[in-house]
Amino acid sequence: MSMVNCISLNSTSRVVMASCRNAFTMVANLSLYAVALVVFSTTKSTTHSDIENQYHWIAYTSIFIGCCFVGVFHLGTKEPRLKIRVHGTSYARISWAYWFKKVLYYQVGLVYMLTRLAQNVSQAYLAFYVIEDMRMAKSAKALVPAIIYISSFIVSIIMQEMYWTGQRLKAYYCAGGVLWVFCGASILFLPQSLSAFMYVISVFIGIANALMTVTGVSMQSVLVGSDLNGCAFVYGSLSFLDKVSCGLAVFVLQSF
Amino acid sequence: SVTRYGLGLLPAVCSLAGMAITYTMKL
Repeated sequence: MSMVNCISLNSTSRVVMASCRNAFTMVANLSLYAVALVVFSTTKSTTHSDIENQYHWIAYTSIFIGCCFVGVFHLGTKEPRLKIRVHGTSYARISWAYWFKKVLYYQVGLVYMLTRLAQNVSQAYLAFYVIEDMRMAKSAKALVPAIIYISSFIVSIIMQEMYWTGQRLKAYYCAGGVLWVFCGASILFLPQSLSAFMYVISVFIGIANALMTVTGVSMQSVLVGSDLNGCAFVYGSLSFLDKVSCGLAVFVLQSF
Repeated sequence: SVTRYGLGLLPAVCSLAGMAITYTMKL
């Protein structure tokens, strides 16, 4: 994520790369479904240990594919420092304190944290909701997240074709936020008899997730600007904040 | 139930808070 800023200083290009990254995150999520489908269709499960083995195979295969792509990334990515020299940016080290003095750092940090919180916590509870609350078919446990990923992928692709400014980032973030508010309210009051409506809601959840995530990550790019030597700290610290907050939110919810 | 709060209420509140902060930002 922080390397995106080293590749280009252009704000539109940075948003395009953030949306491209989001689209491929969805591809990665969907590929796990393909792996699971292959494993479940090629192996038989009659006992508890057979099912355990199937899940072991899904885990090993996905880890192996992930490692292959890490290898491709490390071997195939050119050193971004070469491009920084073209832009004429200095190598002067930026202190951590520099970011703490910026109001925008706290604003972007909170926005990113809240966005990831909405996305991650909702994903964590999705399976329980469709099975335990809505009493939907077991296939819904896989189908609903898949619909979310597909709609999120499509929106991420569309977002690559647009021209981006700061105001547009704010507007599209708010559009995603409004969608999530309506989706959240629908989920909160959805009766069991209308459980099929969850498939429609999941389309809008996917759209809202893509809008908020891409613009939220792009706001970090705006914060970094041309201070490229500090971008790893910005992305690292905000991602840390997001992970801690998600853990705390699930802990608090589970305590009920 | 807790799943409804986790999937419905929390994301909605987070989105509202996010939008409010975005409004104060100077991008």
